[in-house]
Amino acid sequence: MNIFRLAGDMTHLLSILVLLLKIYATKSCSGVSRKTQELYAIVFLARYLDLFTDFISVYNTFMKIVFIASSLAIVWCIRVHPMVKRSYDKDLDTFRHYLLVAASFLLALFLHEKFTFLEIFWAFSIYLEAVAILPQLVLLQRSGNVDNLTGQYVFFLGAYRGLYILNWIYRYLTEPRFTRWIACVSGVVQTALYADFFYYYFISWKNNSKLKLPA
Amino acid sequence: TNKDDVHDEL
Repeated sequence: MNIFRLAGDMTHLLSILVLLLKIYATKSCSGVSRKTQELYAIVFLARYLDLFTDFISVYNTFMKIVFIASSLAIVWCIRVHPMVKRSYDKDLDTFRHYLLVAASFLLALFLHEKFTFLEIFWAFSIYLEAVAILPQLVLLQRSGNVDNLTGQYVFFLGAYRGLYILNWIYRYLTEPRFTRWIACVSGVVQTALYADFFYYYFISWKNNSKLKLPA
Repeated sequence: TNKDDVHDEL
């Protein structure tokens, strides 16, 4: 565990807390893509199947359970909670996310570390996580205006990915045998998807104005 | 855990 990895995990946790806070405080999920949240729930459920087979550390197990529970809680809020559900605009959230699931699974069947159940689901979760933010980014671009908390949620999520890249560079330099191409290449693709968002986020921050994405 | 393992990451 290095400082980049820890900072990455913490910003990831922070992004989820910001999202839960937004939903809890405003009793609304406007601007939040249910499809992205469902994809994250699938990502965590598929990746942390090893909860039952491998023990790495208390920290690792605890965080896995937090990520699974929080992602399911968010999906539950948007789908079931009567007030939150009402604020969900499904006409804006039209990304065909099942295509991402199908493509990621197909890719995992061909590109994986080992042909085992756990490894295929691990690779699937890595590929799906790389593209899971797409419905959210498309929704934000469509609606144009981004409220503060939703903007911060995406910002922290992007920061988490950036820090994980620094973590891999650090590990590559300090651990001679660190070469895990599936995670690293997917991670770079995932981070690149945030580039556009970050550009507008920093412009609005610099000008001290509301975050607006061009249509 | 293996030094070259990313499975310890979240």
